[in-house]
Amino acid sequence: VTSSLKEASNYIPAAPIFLPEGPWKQIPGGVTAAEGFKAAGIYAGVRAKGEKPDLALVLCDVDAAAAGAFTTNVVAAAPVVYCKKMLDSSKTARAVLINAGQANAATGDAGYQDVVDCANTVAMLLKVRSEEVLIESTGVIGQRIKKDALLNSLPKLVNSLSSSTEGADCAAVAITTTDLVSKSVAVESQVGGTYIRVGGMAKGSGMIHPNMA
Amino acid sequence: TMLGVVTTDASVDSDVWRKMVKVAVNRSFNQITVDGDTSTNDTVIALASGLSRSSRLSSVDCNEAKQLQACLDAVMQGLAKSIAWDGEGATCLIEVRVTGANSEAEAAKIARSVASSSLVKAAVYGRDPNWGRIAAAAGYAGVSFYQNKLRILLGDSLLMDGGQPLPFDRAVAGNYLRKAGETRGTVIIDISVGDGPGSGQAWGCDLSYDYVKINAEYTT
Repeated sequence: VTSSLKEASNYIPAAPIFLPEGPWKQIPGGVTAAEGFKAAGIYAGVRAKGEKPDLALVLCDVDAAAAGAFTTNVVAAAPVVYCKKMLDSSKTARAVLINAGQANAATGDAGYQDVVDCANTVAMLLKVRSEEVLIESTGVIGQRIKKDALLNSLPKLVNSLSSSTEGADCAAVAITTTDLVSKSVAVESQVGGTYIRVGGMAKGSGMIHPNMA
Repeated sequence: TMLGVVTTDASVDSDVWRKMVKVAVNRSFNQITVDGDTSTNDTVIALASGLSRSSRLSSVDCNEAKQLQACLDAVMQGLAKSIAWDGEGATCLIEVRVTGANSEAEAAKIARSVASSSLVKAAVYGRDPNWGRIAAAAGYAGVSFYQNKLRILLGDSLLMDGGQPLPFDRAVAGNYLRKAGETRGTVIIDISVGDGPGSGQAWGCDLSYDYVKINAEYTT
């Protein structure tokens, strides 16, 4: 994981995070700061150019209450259609797989089957139900994901999962496309007298005017 | 495209969590803009493990839920602002704050209208304190307000009050924009549209020549 992080940080630095002021404290960790989460990011050969990490996985040790917000663009990518369907039928999820390179949008039935194949393989490797694996994709529109490269890399990705800050940072780099910086943040605060943590990662630089629901 | 994954160890019912995530997304990711193009892939997935041993939240109205909502808002806003800051070709982040609207939704709509205006974004890149473009973008947001209550501040420079343009030090206001651009800093535009309780924010970035260059070369 450490060597992966060195590799990842060679590609892009971390973004400055503009947290609003409030009764919370910024802490290291991103998506792995909260109890029960692991993450990984590796180079899987999915990108068209370069060797920046391009495949990320976030795993929860238990069934997690799951919520999603998705583009309201009528031309929605296959992973968007898939995730909406899964969250309509299940209130929980265990994992999120994210690839950078191809958006898998406007790819028709074949693109949707690619998403199903990816979710099934991740579920098999993690020994969870397929419905509990969610998928996000980003990259060039109109291109299907490089599925063979992606599927072949999944065992390494699963073996790289870590609850460390490094795992979160590698994942945050692996989901970037034209981003100049990776985006990752976590906070700790009290809810009803108990310390809780909230963390996250994001990507985005262009084609940005979200209208999610 | 913007993607996000948010995690927490707070213990919360699924239905409550979904309502909280919707509110936080509307206050953060849905309030950013770089180029006005809505992606086919925009997605935020939020997972709550419940492993913190906090008491389980089963209502959005209790104090504990409000505390968690505030944390969720903060994390998503932090990430959303980083996306706007990293907008293709951008030299600075633009933060638009609107107060005095009739509701949070109306204020947010005005803020996003200003943040997404190509003319406002180009003026910021040109280091031009162009209050007219800001006023116009607020005016076409689709929210009714009295023009004679419009007030516009650019950083510390008051450019318009009571709907009237004011004399201001153009060099000071221009330098404010220039410094933000040179340091990858933040330009703050404060707008008041009346006496209502609604306030909201939106975030964008300036529009540079590089935006066209990047997207002329990134093929579909």
